[in-house]
Amino acid sequence: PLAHPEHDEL
Amino acid sequence: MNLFRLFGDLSHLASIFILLQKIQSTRSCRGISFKTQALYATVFITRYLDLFYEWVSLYNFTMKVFFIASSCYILYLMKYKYRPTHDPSIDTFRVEYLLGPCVVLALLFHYKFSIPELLWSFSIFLEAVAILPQLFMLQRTGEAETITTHYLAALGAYRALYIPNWIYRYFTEDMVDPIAVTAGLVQTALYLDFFYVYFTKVLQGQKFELPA
Repeated sequence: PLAHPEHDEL
Repeated sequence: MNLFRLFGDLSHLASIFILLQKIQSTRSCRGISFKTQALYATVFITRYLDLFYEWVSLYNFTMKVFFIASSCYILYLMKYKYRPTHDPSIDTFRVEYLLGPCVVLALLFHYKFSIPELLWSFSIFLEAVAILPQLFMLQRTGEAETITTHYLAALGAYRALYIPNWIYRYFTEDMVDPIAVTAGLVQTALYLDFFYVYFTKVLQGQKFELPA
């Protein structure tokens, strides 16, 4: 889960 | 999406409407730091460039467009329409002390060495400290209009609500974004002093005044 989280938050 | 994040985003939206309401109703941007507002516009533009090539959801898209547009509109109001009501002599925080370290931090901490990812990291770090010129101004003048404090409270609430959102996502989606979480914790911590005065004074019906 630490690898490149998606930027889906504002 | 979870309720913490939804209410956080709604609180962020509310903060912008409160700020617009403050400027329009008093016909003045007195007490608002132009530097902080310019930093927020920078944050949104550098972070939401993915608007043009990445589709997340209609919600995500609409919010991004709104945040970029409203932050630019606020800059326009402060710089042109209500320019005479802005006093640069009390908005003296040196933003280069924020921008420089944020560039360095973005070069050190990022998920991928690419322009959009570096800008994303930069915007996350910059957002964490963008409120400092505003808080510095508040500290200098020692008081604030009540509506300005509601603006800051809504902005602080947005950040605070993202913390339970991350905890929730950790347990339900096994998702952690260490850069966003670290910067977010710092950002929320910057509001603690303000929140203390807001809860003990403004919400008790008193004026926001800092002890001399």
